[in-house]
Amino acid sequence: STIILLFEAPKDFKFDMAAGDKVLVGQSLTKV
Amino acid sequence: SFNTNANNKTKWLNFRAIFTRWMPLGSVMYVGWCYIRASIDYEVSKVEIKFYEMFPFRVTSRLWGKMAACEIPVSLRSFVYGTYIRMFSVNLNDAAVTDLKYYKSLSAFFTRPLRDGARYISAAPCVSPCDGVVLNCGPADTDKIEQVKGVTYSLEEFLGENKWLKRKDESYYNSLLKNKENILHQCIIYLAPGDYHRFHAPCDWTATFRRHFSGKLLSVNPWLAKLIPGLFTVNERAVYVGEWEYGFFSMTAVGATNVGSIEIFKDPELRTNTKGKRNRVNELELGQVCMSKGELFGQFNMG
Repeated sequence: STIILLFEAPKDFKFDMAAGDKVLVGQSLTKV
Repeated sequence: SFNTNANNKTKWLNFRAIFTRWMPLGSVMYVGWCYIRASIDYEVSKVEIKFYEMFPFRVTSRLWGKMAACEIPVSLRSFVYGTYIRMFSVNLNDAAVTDLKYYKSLSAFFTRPLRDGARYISAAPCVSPCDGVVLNCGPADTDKIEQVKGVTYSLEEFLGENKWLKRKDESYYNSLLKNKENILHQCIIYLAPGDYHRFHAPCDWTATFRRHFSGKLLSVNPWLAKLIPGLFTVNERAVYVGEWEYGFFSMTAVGATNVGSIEIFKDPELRTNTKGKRNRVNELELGQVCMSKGELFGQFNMG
């Protein structure tokens, strides 16, 4: 199963992770 | 002695003549065969994928769901769940209940809740909605979105017609945006069989519309995501769209083999992996369903 988030945000919005990274519920997806 | 040497010399000359005559032809034939074999392998893998897609995963998943929901005798529970834990590297320490005898069925074990304090909800504006592995994340600035590196799916096929916004635009992509200075971003998280299978709201947002696509139930593991373009547009999925602080927001639960039953706690009308035609699309105006970051949103059930 898979969860896909697709959302609008400014162009400079940056993810704090990359493909292959393991994540847990509540972990930050972005650079604060 | 003379005759023996002469015979050996003659044999050697004959061998050399045959070798030099047939070697180039043999080389060409060998290279040709390698080329044909590579072509055959390529075709076979395509054929294999076609066969794989034809397999009735919806039916087998429903059967599996019924089997997994059967109550297991208490004496067998530790063995059955223990085997599952070893096979799929389950981290039982994060579960609310660590006594395996507590779970009546494999389905109940699969959707086990987390213990209090097992996860920390970050102060960042957007957090991970689930446990899993990131398949892809980053800007999605065209109608073709990468499911894994170099393999794409169609944005419009994935979400379906834009009925939730009154804004009209020639471009489907632009019709989604509230602020044209912004772009879309995506994050795809794969949940392995041993992971915690509930998911939470990744931010404060309001869901206004739900579209359920009855589709196939192909596996969505990273290996197949590389092989099948548009995998997420053919599988069963529940798409929730709405708004967050920057504008458009969507969260989609995509089913997979043996995990096609999606349950959303604030949308009790949703029914997934039911009997009937595979290409049904069911839509619902939700009104204003407000979700808080970290709030429990739904779960994947076996079946």
